[in-house]
Amino acid sequence: EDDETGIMDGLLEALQSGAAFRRK
Amino acid sequence: KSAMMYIQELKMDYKDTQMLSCLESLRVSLNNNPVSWVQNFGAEGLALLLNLLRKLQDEKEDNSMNGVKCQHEIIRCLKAFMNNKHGLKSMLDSEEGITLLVKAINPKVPHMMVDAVKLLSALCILEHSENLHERVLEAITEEAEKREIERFQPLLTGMNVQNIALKGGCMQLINALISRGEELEFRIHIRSELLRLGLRDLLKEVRMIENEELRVQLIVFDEQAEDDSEDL
Repeated sequence: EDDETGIMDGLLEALQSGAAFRRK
Repeated sequence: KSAMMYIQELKMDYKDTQMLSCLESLRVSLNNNPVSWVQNFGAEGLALLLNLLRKLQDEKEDNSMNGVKCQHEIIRCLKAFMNNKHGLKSMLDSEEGITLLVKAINPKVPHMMVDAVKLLSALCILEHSENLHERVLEAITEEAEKREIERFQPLLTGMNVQNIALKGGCMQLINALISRGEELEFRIHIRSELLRLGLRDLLKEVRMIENEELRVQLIVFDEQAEDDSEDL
């Protein structure tokens, strides 16, 4: 799990698609 | 090249052109090597990158073209470095990391500013024990105080630049800062501050632009404002 990469890519994608802002 | 070789190179007093090619090559290595390589580059490598970025930013107006390119390349390296847990942790542990990213919010260099605002937006929405959006907002506020300007002025100037990606990036950061606020009052305060400073007029123009990325951000902005207004 510590070798996980692509964290920033995932966050940037979620921001761009708007998914990051969906209310929980 | 090994991570240690890059660390040695970053310590050299390279001229801009040499430094730029070193940074470009470092970015490719950070992007394409396994996490263990990035770990070897580690906090020492990060500190060297941040030192170099600070030096270049402090050179102010007499920045050569390559100096600006080096700054942008460092921001790209930081993105690659933060793409895994270890790098991200080192960046958040560093005292200056967020501050220097905030300093890179420079509307005179739109391509670099897009990357800087997007990375800051990503940090705002990151699940973390500390409220990172508060840390980002604090850094934005402190930088503006030093420069004696309104804290959101650089973002609004960025919205006014004829660069659609930059407009989208600025809206992302605005949405990220507002959406992470737990208190209704906080969210309304930030939104009103932005609208009062000129976002209201800028949005009229931005709404006319046909662009999917921008459209998504405008919908988020409007929906959050509506929800908050209902809650109020």
